[in-house]
Amino acid sequence: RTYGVSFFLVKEKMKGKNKLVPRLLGVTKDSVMRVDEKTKEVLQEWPLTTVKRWAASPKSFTLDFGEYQESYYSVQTTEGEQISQLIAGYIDIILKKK
Amino acid sequence: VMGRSRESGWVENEIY
Repeated sequence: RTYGVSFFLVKEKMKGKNKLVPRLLGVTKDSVMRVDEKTKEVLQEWPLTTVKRWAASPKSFTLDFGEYQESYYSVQTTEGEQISQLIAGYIDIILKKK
Repeated sequence: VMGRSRESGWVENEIY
């Protein structure tokens, strides 16, 4: 299930806690996924069509799912711009196929 | 990035 996935090691903030958890953020040609860093189990997968918008900063990366999910998904990473460009590239490919 | 607007850091997804 992880064939063709680009992985980024990021840190997730646990809800209600001040603890950061290592996590793998996977990007494929048509989805973004949360993957367990140790077991490589896919915890959650979002098709790119459910991502309303995203934002990269030097220290973070955030996904906004609009109507599909109430809260943002935000992680700490210094690779936000790379994740952003990879997603943008895959979306460009999807758009060109139409 | 082609065909995409950047406003306050957010990139809008055209296939959403």
